Amino acid sequence: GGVGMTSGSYSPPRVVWLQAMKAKGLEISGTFARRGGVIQMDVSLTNKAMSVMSDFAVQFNKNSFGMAPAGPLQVLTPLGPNQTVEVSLPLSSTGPVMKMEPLNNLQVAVKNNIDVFYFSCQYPISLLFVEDGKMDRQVFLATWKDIPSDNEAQFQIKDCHLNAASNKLQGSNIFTVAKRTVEAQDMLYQSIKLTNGIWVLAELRIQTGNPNYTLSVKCRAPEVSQYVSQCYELILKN
Amino acid sequence: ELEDGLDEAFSRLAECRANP
Repeated sequence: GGVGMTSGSYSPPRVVWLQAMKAKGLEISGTFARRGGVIQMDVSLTNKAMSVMSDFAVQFNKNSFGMAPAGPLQVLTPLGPNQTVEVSLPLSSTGPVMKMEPLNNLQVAVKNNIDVFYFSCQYPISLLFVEDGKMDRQVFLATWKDIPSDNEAQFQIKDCHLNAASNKLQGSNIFTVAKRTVEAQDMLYQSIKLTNGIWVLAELRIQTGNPNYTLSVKCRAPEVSQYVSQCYELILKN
Repeated sequence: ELEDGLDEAFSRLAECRANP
């Protein structure tokens, strides 16, 4: 896979979302990014048909975190055969909400002068990690204690070879609230806040000389925990 | 004093989690 890391938040590798053969010659590929607190869908539209394409527009179905286009799909000139245009579509997270399976699924409709086409894609929920997600230390301790252990999920993150995990995670708005070293284990206590106000608390355990990290996640909405652990994996390995 | 208390509480949490 591509290395989607610039300075800042993790961005996944670009993938083809809609194949030309299924969309009368329109190929759509793309990725997502969070830049300066704004979620963006970076889309490439390629015309693989023999006629010009125009009148592009986009709509999302309701989704788990209320992601919705915050503006029009700006394709300013008609797209000739074999041409590609790159568009950055800003997204808001205040649209209509409906729980999807998987939770991070997005159903998209794109229209042009020829027809309407549909595709699904998945986004890393780290797109939804906000910049003010560092929890107050006292609140962290109280919340950690308050969330029942039934709501705790544990994950192994294998083959990590990093010496600045904390900095790397902070680039994607995973904040270290406290760090302690106990018997050659670094215990990092971390907080994340999602755009919908859900807080996620985590303990990342890094043993000296052991490339396998242990991540424990506590959240009042435990269904998000596995998606958070996927983000740790992607961020730490990219 | 509060800060000292919080430092101490995190140390206890880490100890307790590392050696349950």
